[in-house]
Amino acid sequence: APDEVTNLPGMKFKPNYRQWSGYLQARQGKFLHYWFVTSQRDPVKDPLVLWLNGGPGCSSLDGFLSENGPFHVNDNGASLYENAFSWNKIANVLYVESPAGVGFSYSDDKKYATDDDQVADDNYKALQSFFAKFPNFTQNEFFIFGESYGGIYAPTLSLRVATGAAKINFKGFAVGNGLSSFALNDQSLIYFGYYHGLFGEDLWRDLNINCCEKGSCNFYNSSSDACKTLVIVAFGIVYNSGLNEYALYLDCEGGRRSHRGYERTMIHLFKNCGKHMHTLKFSDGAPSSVSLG
Amino acid sequence: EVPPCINSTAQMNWLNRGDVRKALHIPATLPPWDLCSDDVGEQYTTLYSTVKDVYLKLISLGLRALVYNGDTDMACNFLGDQWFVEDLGLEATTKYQTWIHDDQIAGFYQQFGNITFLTVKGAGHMVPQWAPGPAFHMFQSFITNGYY
Repeated sequence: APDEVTNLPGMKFKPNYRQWSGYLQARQGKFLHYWFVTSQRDPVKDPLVLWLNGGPGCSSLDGFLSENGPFHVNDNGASLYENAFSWNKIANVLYVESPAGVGFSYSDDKKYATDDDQVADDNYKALQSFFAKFPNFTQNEFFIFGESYGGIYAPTLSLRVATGAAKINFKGFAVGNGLSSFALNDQSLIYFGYYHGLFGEDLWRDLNINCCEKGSCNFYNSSSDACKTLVIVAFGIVYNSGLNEYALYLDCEGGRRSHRGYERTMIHLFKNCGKHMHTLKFSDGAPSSVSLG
Repeated sequence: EVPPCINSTAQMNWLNRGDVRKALHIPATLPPWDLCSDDVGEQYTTLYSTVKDVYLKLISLGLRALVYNGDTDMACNFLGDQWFVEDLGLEATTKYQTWIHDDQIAGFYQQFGNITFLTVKGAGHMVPQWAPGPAFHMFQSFITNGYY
């Protein structure tokens, strides 16, 4: 098979599974890089799992090389070590870098503007391209996993697989720390932040005074400017004060660098106050205009 | 550059070695690998402010679903996804209860027919990275439709 990976620099162990790395055809001129590892148990009988990281714009090779893949990269950036809890111990796992423009995926015309539905369509085409390369796997039970913004990628692709013409033995989907609703993600973060001790009484009282009425609070799209400003202060504490927003009780690796791609992700996550995110990014704390009383 | 607090230097250095790219059949003409793409993120259009209707269609087609959250993550916190699953309006078929891994409480879960909401205690955004054992257990239970 042209895409089979037969040796990898830095691999000092002999894998007991096969692996392929190459390109799947999405829309005309769009090519998604895939990396496929067979199950270490029974590739014929074990399920096939598609893994998608989110972003939007981040690579599923993070899932492979840092999360659930069969091997990870040592800190020296040169040698590999085996992952004892690899998900390909019991499943065939396919990692796809999506959409085009992410990681090693590309578009002939170098045009990378896209949207949720187009990504789902491209992922569906890429999946059919995968099954054309590996027809034996059409019988295996099939699952789709998405993480983070993959909380939108996974269900939208799942709907195409479940209702599309392609014969795929689709059984279900899973979402890890997914974005499923902007409103609920915003609303819940304020409670999460306060009850994890990030805000203190002044800000919590001001949030309640300005965002709540008759016992119901709206931290997502309040019409009150005071409420919006206080919510932005709260988000600033979560995302701009030096905490590790991915894991509250872990240090922030590599200091407080910020990736514009990441910040845009936050803007996607917090659509309504996203335009202020840039201001927050360059300020150390609450914008000067806000008095916390 | 990488997202804040995430150090992907090692993968980046390995993936951008010429012999690794050759072994992975990556065209030499492509730019270096990065964890996230500005090109894509900058021009991306979000169409779904919620995927509630998509979930309801998928559940009605008899598919199985798992919504899991590392409970120390703040980018997509567990409470928001718990409220999302509860807001689907499906009847709960189990109580909200603990699940055990290696004789320790690994988190909590509740099932609503074919959809399960599950937390992984102490894990962040990338659950398999920060709780590999419980994540594997959860994965195995889901794909075999077994007990958590």
